Amino acid sequence: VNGDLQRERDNCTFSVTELTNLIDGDAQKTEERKQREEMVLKEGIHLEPVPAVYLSHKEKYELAVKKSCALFKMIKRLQEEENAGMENYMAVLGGSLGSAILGDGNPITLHYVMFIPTIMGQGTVEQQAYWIGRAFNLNIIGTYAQTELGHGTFIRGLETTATYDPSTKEFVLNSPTLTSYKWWPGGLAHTANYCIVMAQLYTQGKCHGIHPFIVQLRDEESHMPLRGIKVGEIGAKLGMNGTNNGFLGFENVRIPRDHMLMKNSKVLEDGTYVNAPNSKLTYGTMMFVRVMIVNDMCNYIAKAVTIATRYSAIRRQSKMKPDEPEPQIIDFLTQRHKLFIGIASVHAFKLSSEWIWNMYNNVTAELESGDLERLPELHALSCCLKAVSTADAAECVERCRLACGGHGYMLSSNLPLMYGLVTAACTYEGENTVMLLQTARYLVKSWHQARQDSGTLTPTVSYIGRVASGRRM
Amino acid sequence: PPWDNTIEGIIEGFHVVAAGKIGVCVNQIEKRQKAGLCYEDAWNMTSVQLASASEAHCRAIILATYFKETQIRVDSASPALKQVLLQLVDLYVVYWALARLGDLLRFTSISERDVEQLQSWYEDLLNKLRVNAVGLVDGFDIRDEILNSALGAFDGRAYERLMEEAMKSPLNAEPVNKSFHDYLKPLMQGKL
Repeated sequence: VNGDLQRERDNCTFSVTELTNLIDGDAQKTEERKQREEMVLKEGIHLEPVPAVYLSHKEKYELAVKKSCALFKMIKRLQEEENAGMENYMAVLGGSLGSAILGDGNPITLHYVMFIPTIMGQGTVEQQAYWIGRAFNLNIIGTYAQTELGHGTFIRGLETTATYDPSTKEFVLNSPTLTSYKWWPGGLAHTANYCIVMAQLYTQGKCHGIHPFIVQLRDEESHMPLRGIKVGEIGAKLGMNGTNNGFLGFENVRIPRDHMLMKNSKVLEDGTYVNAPNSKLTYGTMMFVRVMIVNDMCNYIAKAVTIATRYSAIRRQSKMKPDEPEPQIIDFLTQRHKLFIGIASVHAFKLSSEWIWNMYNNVTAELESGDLERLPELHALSCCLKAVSTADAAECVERCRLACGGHGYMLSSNLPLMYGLVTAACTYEGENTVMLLQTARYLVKSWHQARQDSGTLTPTVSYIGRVASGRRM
Repeated sequence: PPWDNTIEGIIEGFHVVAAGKIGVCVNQIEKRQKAGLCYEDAWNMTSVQLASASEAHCRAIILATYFKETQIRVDSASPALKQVLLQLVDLYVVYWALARLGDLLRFTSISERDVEQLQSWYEDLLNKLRVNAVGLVDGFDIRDEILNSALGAFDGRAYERLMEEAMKSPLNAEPVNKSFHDYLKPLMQGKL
């Protein structure tokens, strides 16, 4: 071990193991995490004879598929041997471990992070019984298509249509314009053979807004796109080039009535539309993903600040005093100013994500009992927390990269690749500015409520009522 | 209310800022509506401030949550670790106070002297945390294979690893690349 770095470790005033246990939750969880990491890494899936950075775009995808399949084969074994639950998928797939194995994106992630959770959250019991088994066994590979070439965060603007035909008891899917083509979903281009498509539902001549439909994209044997399905890859991106992001257009594609996920809203055989108890219910999947995103940001900041801090302990540059050797660059206050906020941010976001996750579970429990009181508050909170955590993470990772100077500019530092992964999070699952403005709607409503003194404010905005709003007012 | 230059005081200050910003936005929207704009246009004209008010709201929540949850978290920690984790909370709160000074000056009664104190406090924290910086990142316990970085490996052999990674470049597989014969040599011999 580098002498400078070892000296840092010798001088540390607290037990690092105690801190690790605290971050994981306790010693037991640390042990479980280490075992999981050891089990996954000893498979050697992450090893690359030639670094992926030197491969072509096409080769990168082929490598990503190869690694993903090896990873899921291992997860399936995990499931059989230890009867692993969803959390194991998340632990292996999400966060550091997943991105370590699949570096620049995984073409099957959405199968576990969006396709399965959406069916669980919005499918009827019968639909779950039919689809979940096949999905967990990887007999089918799914993805989730909502965003279109012309429409993203503004979901109500989506143009893809699903029109109910009572004579055949089918939905007919169409992409009326080029801007209505689905654009972005991971795994959509060449990997998935099924897809959950968010489309405007039309029945009995009336539009009932956005609803989820399961559509088969490719033949299960030949993997050829089915008739009326126009699908392909969207091309090279700033990062995540292993994710196989695709586009998808429909031309009179017919699907059976029971391919609309009907846990909330329904279309009866004669075409009658039965409304969902609350349109907010469909936010479930999106909120779950946003809470996951905050957690992921912790992992990325932790990795970047670990790299930059260790590097700052071994890198010596520029004499501080003429008669002394070049100091470690961590001795410069400006270097600490760049790094230490990143270390603190990991803890701040980790505790915040755990706190909002507990709140999400409490609110979801209330949802089941029909109490929607705190849903708007949770929605507003998940929006701004997603925006702030991703923006801070992108800034932290970039600051860590700059703190490592030219060596931070090397792809072998892993900081540029990490920046590509983190900065994407500022846009997907709700573009940050739109997220902040959605939260602002709730804050303005709360302000009016406080001013009219009509009813108690929910806990996270109660300060509005409590605080004399500063000198300006 | 008088400014309280403590962690709790700063967090309260962020709540005042958030409430103040929201209040200003509401006033701006109402003023624009009185001037004849419809609500949607008034909202759009105020949206830069609205986004900023949301960020202030979220910042106040993160600061409060981080401070509160750490108080709970360190209950079971050893005194040495407790001290470092509380220093990190202080650093985070004071960092953001300095980063959002404009808002604090606008909506609270923070003074120049308070600001000087905050700046010194921050720099002292950068000093105190120096000895534990590597320990704090080692505490994340991220394996080299997951870090996947020539600069950040546990053994600190950054220079050796940078060179090892460089040698993996396909260009280093041969000392003379074929483009020399196709282009460079003819160029240098005036035959291109």
